[in-house]
Amino acid sequence: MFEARLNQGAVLKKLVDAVRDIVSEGNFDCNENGLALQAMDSAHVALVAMLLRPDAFEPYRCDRNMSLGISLKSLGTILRCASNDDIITLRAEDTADQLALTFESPQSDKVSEYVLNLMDIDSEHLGIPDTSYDTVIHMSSAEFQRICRDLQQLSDSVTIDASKEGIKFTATGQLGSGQVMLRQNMNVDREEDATVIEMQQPVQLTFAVKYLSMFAKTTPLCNRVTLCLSKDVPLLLEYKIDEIGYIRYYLAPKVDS
Amino acid sequence: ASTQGRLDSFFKPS
Repeated sequence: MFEARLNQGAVLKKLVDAVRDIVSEGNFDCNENGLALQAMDSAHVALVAMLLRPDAFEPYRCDRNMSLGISLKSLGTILRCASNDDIITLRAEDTADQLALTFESPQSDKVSEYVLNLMDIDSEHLGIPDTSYDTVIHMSSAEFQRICRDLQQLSDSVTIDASKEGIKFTATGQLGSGQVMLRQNMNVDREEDATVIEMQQPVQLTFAVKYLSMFAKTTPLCNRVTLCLSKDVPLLLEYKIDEIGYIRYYLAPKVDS
Repeated sequence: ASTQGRLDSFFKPS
């Protein structure tokens, strides 16, 4: 039996909204570490890894490890039936081919029940090596989203260049080019607007900006984002969900041909 | 010119 009651139901709604354009389906692993999803996009360019820890839920019950094959589109459709302040409970029997979802209003005066048919999904779990990154940037997630949105107008690629000058985002296309330079700044009115750069060594990588923009749809979940860059390895973009979990995105860089 | 890399060359099935 798996049962998990999430007081902040909006977290699950935003989480599914954030990833459903990147991955259409995936196996949600339920075990003593919490509720986790690891899935690649169909082009094998981007990977989503998310975790909601057991303490995100009250209660969290998982009698044995389970893997729930879920269509993110279908789950998103059902979650749209929940209000933002609803408490969401997920429930599945050990051998079930369905996931039951209960949406409960804060005063328990409205209770809705939905059932999602599960899928058999053949997916491999990938090992992600621990990496010591050349440059790590902590910044406002809204600012990151803005930069992606602006530069996407110019090109389908964005080059991120970390040097002692700061972090430069550049896009060059047919109409011209654009660049945004971010410098370390901790002297800000709101802590979430600070830009903190931890640079071991300079690094320059180019990425498909459409993926960066899709990752940036996670902005409503977290006002901070961390970018981790190393030469010739995938970008790691991390959004922490309060103290209860995270969404991490990995993106393969473009390579000179 | 650049081509899009794939994650398969970085992450292996565990």
